[in-house]
Amino acid sequence: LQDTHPHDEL
Amino acid sequence: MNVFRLAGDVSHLVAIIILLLKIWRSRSCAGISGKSQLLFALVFTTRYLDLFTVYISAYNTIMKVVFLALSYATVYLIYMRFRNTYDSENDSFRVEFLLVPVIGLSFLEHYAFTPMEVLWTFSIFLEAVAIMPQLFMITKTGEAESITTHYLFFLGLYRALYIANWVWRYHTEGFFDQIAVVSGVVQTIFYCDFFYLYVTKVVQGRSKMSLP
Repeated sequence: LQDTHPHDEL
Repeated sequence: MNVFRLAGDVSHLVAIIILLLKIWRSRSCAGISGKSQLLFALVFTTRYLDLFTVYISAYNTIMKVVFLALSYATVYLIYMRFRNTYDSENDSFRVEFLLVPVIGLSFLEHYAFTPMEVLWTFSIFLEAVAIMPQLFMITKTGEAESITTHYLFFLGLYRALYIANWVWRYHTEGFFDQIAVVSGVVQTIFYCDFFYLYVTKVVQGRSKMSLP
């Protein structure tokens, strides 16, 4: 499921 | 991680804890918009679905779980435990006026048309406007207890610090998240009027904030 955008903020 | 981001997250946490403690200690949720708190619980739920798919850091995971737990605890206190003190009469903002455009916008503008991404975008847009029932309630009753204004202050501070974080990240790592930044700026603007009232009324030693 790495195709989702990595959102590293809360 | 930079100092603005960390301070922003801490402010957010402080805001949520202030509200929870206020309700718990006073055994009352008078003056608090249950609708805003329900919307924030929905924001965290739809945004943090990636808890199950991607691991970013221990900090990220722990903060997400804490925010989720605290927001559900707040909703529980308002709608279950102290529901006889809930001022539903003045919490009359029509939430569908927020939800319908936000759902529509998240289908129009997103990074990828996948359920996770659309829900993430929905949560970003919804967070930008989720405080409106609370601000509406204060406008309607014409006053807010100082503890409620401290809550709003820290919530607004969190937003302002996130903008500083984005400026920092843009210059140091070239990071630019258009959806988050645009709605983050919109969200911060909603607090400007409140910030002005907070500084001129509450900080100068009045116990309640009354609207002029």
